Amino acid sequence: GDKEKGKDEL
Amino acid sequence: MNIFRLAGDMTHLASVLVLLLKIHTIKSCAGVSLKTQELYALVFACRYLDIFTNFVSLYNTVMKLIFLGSSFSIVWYMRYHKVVRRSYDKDQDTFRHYFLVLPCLVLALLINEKFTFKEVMWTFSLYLEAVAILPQLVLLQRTRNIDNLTGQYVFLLGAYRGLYILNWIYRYFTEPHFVHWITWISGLVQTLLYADFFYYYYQSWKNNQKLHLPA
Repeated sequence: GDKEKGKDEL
Repeated sequence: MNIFRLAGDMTHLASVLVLLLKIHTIKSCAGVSLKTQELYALVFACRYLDIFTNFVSLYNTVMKLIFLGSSFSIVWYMRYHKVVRRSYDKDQDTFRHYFLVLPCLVLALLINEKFTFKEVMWTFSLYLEAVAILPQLVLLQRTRNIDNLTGQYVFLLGAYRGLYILNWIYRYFTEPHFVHWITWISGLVQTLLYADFFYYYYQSWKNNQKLHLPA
């Protein structure tokens, strides 16, 4: 979902 | 991936390489805070719990491995290497870990997006990363005389944070629903902690002088 999208950052 | 994010990751990588270079080639860790390095190792260990279960890209996995490997090897060098550990300013590096770790853990348990183990650990790593530089800044303030590599290390870390903020602004306007308050606020706090250091770094660069911090 959208909440998980930032998880592609380090 | 946008240019700000890539540039941010590259300055982050460069900061770690500068530090490893200093430790590995000069065999000295003078002016480097072991407390900060241990906190970073903890930050990466908690944040990358999903490294083998959540595949994003080869780039992400490789970078995660580099950050985990480099942070733990820096800690190892400073604690156990027979030459390097002698240059560690133990008496000056007195910041207590738990002053930072405990409040961050409590905050992560209270303020998170989802109350699961992985999510709380991830949130804890964001809060802890925001303040992990504090022992290093205190040590710089105490020793005052900062060698070029240590100055560049802190400068590159600060640049990485600044670039990540530009990356979030870019993503906010280009990706629908890109809203991450926890990441943004802790990232902003982290960047602000570097403001004072940046001011003196800029002054010394402008006047072409060695970096000195005021007492």
